[in-house]
Amino acid sequence: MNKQKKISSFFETK
Amino acid sequence: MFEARLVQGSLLKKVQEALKDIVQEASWDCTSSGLSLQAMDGSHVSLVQLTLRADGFEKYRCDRNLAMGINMGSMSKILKCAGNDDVITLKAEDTSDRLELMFESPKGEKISNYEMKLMDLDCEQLGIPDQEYSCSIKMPSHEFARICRDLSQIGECVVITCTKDGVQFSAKGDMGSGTVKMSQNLGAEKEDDQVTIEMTEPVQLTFAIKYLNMFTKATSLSGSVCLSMSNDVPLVVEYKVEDMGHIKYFLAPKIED
Repeated sequence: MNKQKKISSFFETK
Repeated sequence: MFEARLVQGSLLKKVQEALKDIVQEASWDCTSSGLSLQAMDGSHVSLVQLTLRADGFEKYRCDRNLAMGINMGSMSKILKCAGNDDVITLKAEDTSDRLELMFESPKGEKISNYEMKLMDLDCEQLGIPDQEYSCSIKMPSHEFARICRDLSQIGECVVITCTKDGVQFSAKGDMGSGTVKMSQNLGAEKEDDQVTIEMTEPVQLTFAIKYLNMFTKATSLSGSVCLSMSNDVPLVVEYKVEDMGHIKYFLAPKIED
């Protein structure tokens, strides 16, 4: 089963 | 004082159409170098980044950096009041809580003025690193829109596979499956009709099609679209906004648990 990742898990918060 | 005058006002109308389904509220950041916006969709699966450079406007003035909190639904309603051939001017005082929008018909016989309330937004901003991608695919934007629309009838997810032979989009669902393959085509007469693939290593990623379909609202902005992919990182779908900037959509992949 594929799980949808959140975009924020790839980029750091400024 | 912030003031930006765009003779080709239809560009701003198209940009707004390309953003409004994904983002409900966004901070439009105005600096001396131009207008920019970064916002995530409500589920934080995708992110959109807009850049409109100051030199793309006929007149541009920004004395102090401004972050204008805008309700995108309101902005759409007001921009729909502008004709496609109208010149659009945006204006805001440094401390104002309102954005003024002026629409001038090409011959100047009709001038409409609207004011929109701005909002206080506390937006989380993400740092997007400049990175090299394993695959970059440039293709006609209408073909990409068509593929996303067609495959969304088949399933909720699309698997994008890029190899040196081409790029393949596939979807599976209860009723069956579908696959569309695009091969490199450098012989097309118009540059926008070309399909070009630059690849350093093959990539295969799975995405929710509904987001890709929302991104294709930007199709009218540009004849071509660029998809950039590396394994296990977000896809970038980029549309140029004439020679003044771009809209980039980032979409997080679905990854096996």
